Formats: sequence, structure tokens, C-alpha cells
Amino acid sequence: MRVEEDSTTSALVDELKRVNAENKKLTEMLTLMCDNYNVLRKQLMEYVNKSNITERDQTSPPKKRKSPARDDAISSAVIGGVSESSSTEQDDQYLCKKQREETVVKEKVSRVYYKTEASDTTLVVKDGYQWRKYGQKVTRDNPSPRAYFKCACAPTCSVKKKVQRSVEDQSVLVATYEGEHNHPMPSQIDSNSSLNRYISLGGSAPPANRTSSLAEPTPVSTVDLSEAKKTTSPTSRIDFPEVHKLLVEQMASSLTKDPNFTAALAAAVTGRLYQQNQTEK
Amino acid sequence: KDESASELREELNRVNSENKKLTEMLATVCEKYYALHSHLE
Repeated sequence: MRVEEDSTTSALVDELKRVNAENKKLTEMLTLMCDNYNVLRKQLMEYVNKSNITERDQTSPPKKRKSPARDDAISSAVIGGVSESSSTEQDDQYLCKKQREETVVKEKVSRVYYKTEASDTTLVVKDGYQWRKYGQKVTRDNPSPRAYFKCACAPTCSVKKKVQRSVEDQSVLVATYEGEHNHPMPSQIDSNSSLNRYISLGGSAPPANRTSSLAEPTPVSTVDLSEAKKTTSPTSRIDFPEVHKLLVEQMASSLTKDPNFTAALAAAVTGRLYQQNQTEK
Repeated sequence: KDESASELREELNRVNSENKKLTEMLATVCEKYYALHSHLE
């Protein structure tokens, strides 16, 4: 009985030792596997992050990014959680718009020379459009100031012009136009009608409606005549004094031949004299 | 002696159950590890 009990106890102790050793091995293996698993998981996370960055770089090539300010804005947007695609589209739109504007400005710059009287010191050029002056400065290369104008229809029309007297000839005004008007010339209707009248006056009698408007004792004809002197159509931007003089002579001779105009003029002069007499009294 | 024998059996049972749990945990970790490994490949 003793021998049997001793052998059983020793067998249990041996079994316990073996199981404890197995337990120890299992714990070591589990620790090792957990370490390996964590290392592998970390590698996978790094790989996923790298692949995401690579995809971002592929979708937005670095050559499109020009200004560092835009770079900062985009990177901050990405950090802030804004999707990369939206910032890329905005970037593209911004660049396209900028390039379009640049090409428009590059294409539509033109320089026109205007002959003026020497006594005229203003920097006003009558090119048929209405302008708004927004600046003036003196440049190093030219003693006369340079005036800056933008179209009166701004901001819908983005045309600008710079006017400065020529260094070589002070009687010549140099106007540099940037852009193209997106609207008809305000004085085009008037100048066209005036030009039409010039042509019609050179040949036959003016039309009836024109005659009736001239016959009225309103300063319409006077305004038209002064406008005709002042207004310069775009085709006559380069001043031709002889042509201008000939046109004026033709217009004057035709007007004097027109009985309706004579009557209208007489009525206007009479009305003016009558007004002066009334004011004197 | 009977008491010592029974204590030994209890200790053996406890270690055995612990080993069983450890084996299950090891199997789970191994399964996840190889799944991750195959995903990476």
C-alpha cells in the first residue's frame, strides 16, 4: 500500500512538473506571439498610411502647385479634415481662372497714340467710351504724369487704360488699353447716327424724322454738332486733321443747304436772343 | 498523505485548466497573426 501511495504521489508530482513546464512554455509562446502580432499590426498601419499619401500625391501632382500660400492652405485643409479632392478642384479652378485672366490681359493690350493740342494739358482721351479715373502717378522715365482709368461699366467691364504724354512729343497722348469691352460703345449710337447724317447730308436730303427733330427748338442739333466735334470714333483714333476738316466742311455746307436746318437754327437763335432779352429785363 | 495527494491533484487540475486557456489564447493570437500576415502579402 505504501509503495503504491508513494508511486502515485510521485507520479502526480511529475505530472504537475510537466504541466507547469508546459504552462511556462505556453506563456512564453503567447507573449512572443502577442509581440509579433503587434509588430505586424504596426507595419500594416504604416503601410496603409504610406499608400494613402502616395494616392494623394498621384491625384494632385506637385507641378500644379505654384504659390506657397496655396500650399499652406491646402495642407492645413487636409489636416483639418477637408477632402483632398475638393482642395485640388479649387486649386485647379483658381489656377485656370488666373491663367485665363493672364491670357486675356496678354492678348488684349493695345497702345494708341492721340494727337492733341499743345495747350491741352489734360490727360483725357476721347475714344468713345466713358472712363472713370482712379489714379495718377509720375514715372521715372517720363516727367508728365500717367493717369489710370477704368471703364465706367466696371466691374462688369474690366477694361483699363493708362494715359501719358509721349516723351518724344508732348502733344501726343499715349493710351494703353488692357482688355476688351464687353458692351457697345456708349457714344456709338450717337456717333453712328452722326456719321450716317454726314453721309446722307453729302448726297440727298436728310430723312424726315431727322428733319423733324432738327426743326424742334431744342438744343438737340447743337448737342449733336458739339458731340460730332468732340467725339472720335474708334476708326479715327489716329487723328487725321485733313480728313476731319473736310468732314466738317462737308457737314457745314450740307447743313446750310438744308432749309429745315436753317429754320431750326433760326428758331434756336431767336429763342436764345429772346431768353437773353428776358433776363436782361 | 491522502491530503497531500488530493492537493496535488487539485493543483494539477488548476494548472491544466490554465494551460487549456493559454492554449486557446495562443491559438487565437496565431490565427490573427496569420490573417494579418496574409493580408499584408
